Amino acid sequence: DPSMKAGATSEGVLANFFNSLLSKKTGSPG
Amino acid sequence: LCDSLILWLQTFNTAQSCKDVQDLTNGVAMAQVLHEIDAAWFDKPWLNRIKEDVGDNWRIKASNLKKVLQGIMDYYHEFLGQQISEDLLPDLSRISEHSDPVELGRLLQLILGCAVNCEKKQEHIQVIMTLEESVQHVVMAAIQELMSKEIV
Repeated sequence: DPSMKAGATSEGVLANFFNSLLSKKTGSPG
Repeated sequence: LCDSLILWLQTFNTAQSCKDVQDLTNGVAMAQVLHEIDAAWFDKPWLNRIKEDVGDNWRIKASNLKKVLQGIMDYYHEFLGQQISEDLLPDLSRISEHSDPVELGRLLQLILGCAVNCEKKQEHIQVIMTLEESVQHVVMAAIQELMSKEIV
């Protein structure tokens, strides 16, 4: 189902982004 | 941006209500959120300088917003080692006099930047990940914009 695939992709994008933020050193610029 | 970041602000435990744009224009709720984000930096003496009994006095609103923005700029400069790009800076007079949601959104975006870079960032990021997906997308875009315009 394309809509389910799109939803899963969107969740994946969000999870990847926020997890990458978590691994960034505290106080350091991007 | 403003609506989504107001929803994010509501996840904080502030004495002042963060229901809508009007609630935020006096600067009190935002100052309380900053205190929750980093109480060592935005400490009690700093928070006590924000006047709570504002009513409709736009001058006091403007003064509070100026203190909030100055506090944020100092945090970016001293703790994050960054200068905030000019095009990310909000027009505070439009917030205090006209309750402009666009300019308020810019100020909230800078507060978001403090939250996702502070010592307790893990806690704040995990809270963001519990928000509705559409809100998370807006928050992600806001953070990406901050990162793309960083001046070290």
